[in-house]
Amino acid sequence: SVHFNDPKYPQQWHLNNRRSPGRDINVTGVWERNVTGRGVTVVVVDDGVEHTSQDIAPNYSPEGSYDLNSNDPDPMPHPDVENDNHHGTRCAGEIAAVPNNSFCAVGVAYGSRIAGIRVLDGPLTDSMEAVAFNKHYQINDIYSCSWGPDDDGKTVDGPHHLGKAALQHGVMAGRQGFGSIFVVASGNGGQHNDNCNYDGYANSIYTVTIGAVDEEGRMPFYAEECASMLAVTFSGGDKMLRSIVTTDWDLQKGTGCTEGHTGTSAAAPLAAGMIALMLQVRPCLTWRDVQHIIVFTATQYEDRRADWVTNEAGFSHSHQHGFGLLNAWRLVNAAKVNRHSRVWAAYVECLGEAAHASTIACCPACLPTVSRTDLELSGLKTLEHVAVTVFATHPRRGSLELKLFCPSGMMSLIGAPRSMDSDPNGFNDWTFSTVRCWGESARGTYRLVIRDIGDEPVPAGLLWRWQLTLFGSVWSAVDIRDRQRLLERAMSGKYLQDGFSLPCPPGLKIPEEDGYTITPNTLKTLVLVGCFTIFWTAYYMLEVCLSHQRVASRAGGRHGACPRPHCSRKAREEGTELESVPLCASKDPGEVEAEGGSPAAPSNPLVPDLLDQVHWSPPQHVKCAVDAPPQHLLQGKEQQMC
Amino acid sequence: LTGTEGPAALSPGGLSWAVHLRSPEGEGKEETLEQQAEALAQAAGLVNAGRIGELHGHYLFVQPAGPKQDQQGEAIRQQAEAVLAGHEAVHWHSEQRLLKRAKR
Repeated sequence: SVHFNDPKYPQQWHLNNRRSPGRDINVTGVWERNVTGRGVTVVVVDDGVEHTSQDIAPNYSPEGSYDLNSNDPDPMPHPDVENDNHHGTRCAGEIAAVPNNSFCAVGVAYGSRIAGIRVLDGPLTDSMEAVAFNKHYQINDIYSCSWGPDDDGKTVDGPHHLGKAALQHGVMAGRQGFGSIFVVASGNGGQHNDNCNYDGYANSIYTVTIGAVDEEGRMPFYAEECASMLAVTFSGGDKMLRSIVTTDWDLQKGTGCTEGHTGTSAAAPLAAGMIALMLQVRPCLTWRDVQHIIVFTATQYEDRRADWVTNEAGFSHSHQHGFGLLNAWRLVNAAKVNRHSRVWAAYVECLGEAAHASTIACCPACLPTVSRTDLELSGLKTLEHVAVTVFATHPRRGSLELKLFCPSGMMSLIGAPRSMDSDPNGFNDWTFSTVRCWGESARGTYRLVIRDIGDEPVPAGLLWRWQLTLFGSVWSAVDIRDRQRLLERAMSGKYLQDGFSLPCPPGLKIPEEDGYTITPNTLKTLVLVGCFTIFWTAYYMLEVCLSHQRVASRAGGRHGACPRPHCSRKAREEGTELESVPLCASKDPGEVEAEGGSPAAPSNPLVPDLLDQVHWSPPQHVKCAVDAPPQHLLQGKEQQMC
Repeated sequence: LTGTEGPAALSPGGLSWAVHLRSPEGEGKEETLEQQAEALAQAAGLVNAGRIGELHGHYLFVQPAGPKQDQQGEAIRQQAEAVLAGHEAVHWHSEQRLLKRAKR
């Protein structure tokens, strides 16, 4: 029953696939129930957002926006020589393009507000990333990041110290304490044999790592695999397959609409839009609730190449597709009934010291056992993210393969070999992570197996230290199964239809640093205006004083220091009278002209009239009285006159 | 940055450091931190560009604007590193380097 007059909507197969039914994000039923992301703000952290676009403007949130490249509040993209700064606008259109405006297309969460943080169009530092991740974090609910370190198959990089701190701070203090939701694209390095576990944003436990599948549900040529991937959604594939239709900028070669948006860049905003739909029906979902619901509702589908494995908790995961395809209907219905009661727990097992550095080839397995007693202090029972931090040296980093086995035997390829990575420095405390053991018991023996698959005759790798960190909840395996059943029961949609709602705590009041900054140009303008005002005031005062002096000298000093200006015929002739009247007199200039026909000040009837009124109330025609505070008028005669 | 100028505007292509100051005890902590940051930046020959976003106690110090030569830059770096490394209020500091990030 959903119809829009946007000309490209019929081509937005990812929203409603008529050619291959089912191969879309299943969102129309959610829209039919008025779930469109209303009340939620999504911010695109990218190269800017053309917020004047017809498809963006009505939903644009200037309050959530900022330009960190130019340091002003307007994230409008700047045209560049490569015609390349359309990226953020395209992502924004996928999320919140306005429907029924007869223009281009429709966003997944078309009722949400969309903000932009321009940060990718200039030099970028750790501190700038940190600012971006927390910018307006009480306004922006979801941060959509379709970018990351180079996907060249040889880079190992991610958020640095400040970026990590900002991500952590965002999930703790952002969104009134429910936690900012960070959605990141998993990477386009498939052709370079890259793996998203070498991308620190994808590895981070604070992010939702989203991969791409094409219209046929397969991993596209550009996509990367990794153990830290949470889920996938649709994007473009090879040339024979359709890409994502979305809003585009209209600068340079842009037409305002494109049919060619693709890559994992195009997948992450769709996920961000679906999360916005979840937050509309349940605004108090925490950042961990969102991750849990994705794990519980993502759907595994038939794809033999995906190598699906079902873990001990019953969740299927693939290094290619994470826990499966995101489904808007399932996400929203699960969000509606979700109760967040899980305490987050972490347990750190430190292993190995420099003194015990071992040759990787000689020590393929390290076996820490985590007992119930070990976990008692933290309360951790079931796993979410498992992180392994490694300090290892090797003359050719790409020759190393790292596998982590959870106590259940679930294997995660946390460090895939990369043929192009010839870095001679190894891993300097790099943290790999996996989500493949989600919901499994934390107790038992973990195995880290490192293999040197290189051709070098003498294996030269050394493992200096490694650390296992378990993140999870106090839920037991039974709790997990109960939750699975509860969420599955909600999939009929009955809770969406019944006006059912669980209570939501109000959240914390967390003050935000005043983000408004005065740009140099604004500052210069203000200074100029200020100078002009001061100059004009001085001129005006001088003019008044001079005219007063002239009047005083003519009147022979009979009225002291403040003669009435309208007494001066000369002043009237010079045109200064009108300006000086409101300051000292109580009459409208027009009235003065009409009533004060005589230039002789002493006999002017206005002065005694006004001064004699003890209980004075401002008459309509008295301009001075209207402008001035009443008490001023009740002061002494001298003050009344001047 | 919460200051009036971003890092690029204050010191285009210049050196900059992120500094994490130890939180002082008692009331008026934020003011004390601000004052401490100002004094420290001055001692290091740098300009305090303000707090880094929402990160409490984190400040960005930048090279003062103006014409520079490579040798001057190195001298500024050495002075800044020496001051920041030796100051007891500095919990952590790091010179800011350009990151390479790609749209996907």
